[in-house]
Amino acid sequence: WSLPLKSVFVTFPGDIIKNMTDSELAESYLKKFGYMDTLQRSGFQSMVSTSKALKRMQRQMGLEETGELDKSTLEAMKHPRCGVPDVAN
Amino acid sequence: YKTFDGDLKWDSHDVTYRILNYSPDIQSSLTDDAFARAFKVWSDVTPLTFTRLFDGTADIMISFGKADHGDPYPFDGKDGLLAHAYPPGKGVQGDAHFDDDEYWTLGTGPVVKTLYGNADGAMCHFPFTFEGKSYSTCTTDGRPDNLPWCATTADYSTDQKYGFCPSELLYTFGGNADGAKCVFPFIFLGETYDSCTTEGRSDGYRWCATTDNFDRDVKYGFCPSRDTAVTGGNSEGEPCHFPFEFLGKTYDSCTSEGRGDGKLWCSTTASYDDDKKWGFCPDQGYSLFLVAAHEFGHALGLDHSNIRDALMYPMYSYVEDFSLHEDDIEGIQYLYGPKTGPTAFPPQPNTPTTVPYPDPDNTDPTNEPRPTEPTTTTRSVDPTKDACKFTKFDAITVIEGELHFFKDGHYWKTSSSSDGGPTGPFSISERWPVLPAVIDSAFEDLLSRKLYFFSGTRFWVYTGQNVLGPRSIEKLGLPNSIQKVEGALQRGRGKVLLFSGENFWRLDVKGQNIDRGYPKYTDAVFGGIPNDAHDVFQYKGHVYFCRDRFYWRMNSRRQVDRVGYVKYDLLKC
Repeated sequence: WSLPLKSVFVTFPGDIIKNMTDSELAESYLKKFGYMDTLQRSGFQSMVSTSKALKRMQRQMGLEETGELDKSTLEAMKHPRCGVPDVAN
Repeated sequence: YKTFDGDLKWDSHDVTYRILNYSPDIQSSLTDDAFARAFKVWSDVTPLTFTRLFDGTADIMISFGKADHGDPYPFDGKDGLLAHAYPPGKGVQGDAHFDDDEYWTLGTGPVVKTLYGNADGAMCHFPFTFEGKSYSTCTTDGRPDNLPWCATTADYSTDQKYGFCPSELLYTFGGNADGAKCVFPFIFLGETYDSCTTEGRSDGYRWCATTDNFDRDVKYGFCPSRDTAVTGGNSEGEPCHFPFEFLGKTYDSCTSEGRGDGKLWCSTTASYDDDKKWGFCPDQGYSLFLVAAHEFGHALGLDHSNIRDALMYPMYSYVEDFSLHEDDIEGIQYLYGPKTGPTAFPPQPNTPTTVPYPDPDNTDPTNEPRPTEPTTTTRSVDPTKDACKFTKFDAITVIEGELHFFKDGHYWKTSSSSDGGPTGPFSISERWPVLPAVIDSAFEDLLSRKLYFFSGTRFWVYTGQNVLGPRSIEKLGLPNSIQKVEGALQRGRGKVLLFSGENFWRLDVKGQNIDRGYPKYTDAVFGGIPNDAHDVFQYKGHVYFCRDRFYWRMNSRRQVDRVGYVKYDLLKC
């Protein structure tokens, strides 16, 4: 009995633009909190695997270790948190 | 739990902290309290003690900042990163930074401590009713002077209890105007401003002049945010303007329209379409206490935990009845050990005299039985005593320009002219043979050069090697209810203040009697010092009140201008 408003998205001046894609958000999160770099540091020559980094993050956060960017993992990445990296680099 | 590589930790249990600035979101007294409680979370389960310094460099320097705030780890606007801290060490290590683009509260919405009014600083009660209308924020209704106020009970009409809310019309904080309120309009770089502004600043903090001309007087302060103020956006601190127009539609409350993240915002002018002025609406905010307790865990050496309910878990979640998780306790005790001292042991009836001294720590000699109350019995001399190991002295005073520290039959001296450590121990009985081992206080009468020593209810007067006493302190006009004189403070010509408990008396040295109008309450005259100081003396133009390891220094204007360690600043260990 009421149609949902057709939302229009506005860019607000002074807003720190955060509308990244999910994968951009995930990559920036994994790097910022040390999950991605660590693997490189351990000397593995193989290509850094986002999936492994995701598993490490999921383990730290007590999430199911799927290695996938699933819904709960994405939500965790959007949750307010402390700025100290989870993996010291 | 996890610790940082190399188990970084503070090597001393006496950790100091200093609050460098404040957020406009929450009153500074509430911020002080939140930080003190956050430190107490950790001191309750370890031997750690936290002392606040008001100047100089502390172990943990605490500050608020936005986006790029000077270290390599910028914050990111509202939400996202809330704060960060560095593991123990020098320089920036050990410091804690809080993102001031966040809305800082105690986790359940605006926290407003009232000023003035008749509610003695009580908190606002939201909602409250006033003349039949319900208010969930401060209001200026009913006031011709436009000052925001609130009721501190649910119903103003029946209880009549109220107070004023933070506003730039009442006070400012920081700056150089000692908290004076804003003056509107004021002139800045030739322009006239009739409200707070961020002009001239790159950090986005709102400020105002506290005279009508900043260009001439250069007097300013930061504006506290009102509880209705928006955060973030481009109008931080301004209140929402209702109704406002957005994309041709009128809104008379906050909305998430136009945003993909669902966050509530409002315009701070009548038309967002015309002015493009906006900010996020006040929400529950983040608990400064909880976030601070987490960051202080880092500053003490704890890394992130993967236990979801632990305080050191990296994601924020609000907890009403906070208590430290077992994982956090194990982690911090791995670094510093459990808490020792009376609070760690259940009280024992008929406690033997060897009960630990009220505030023992690892510098206290443990082989001596200690009485539960100081007494004036004599003790055997032990030349190996190191003054830097003591946490408390029987008496500290200045004799012939040198600081003297008395303890258990010995005394040490530090020279005011050199920075070397203490010399001694010297034997009290060798220099003043008739004196007992425990001296509660002493002073040198500057006119006659006589030395007065107090122990328990007796006193002695030395003139060179001649001595008069012991005599009862009642002879000086002190009441017989006094157990001991804890401090003596020379005041001008021939007057000395004698401190005991929460009172002090003024002795006329020449007349050997107490002036009329005494005793007075110590904290009524010397505000801001502990009322159970056990040493009081004058040194280099400052008055020192000592308690435990610490001193509170008071300048000639009777302001506490420094708190520090007896051991480092006076004894120069």
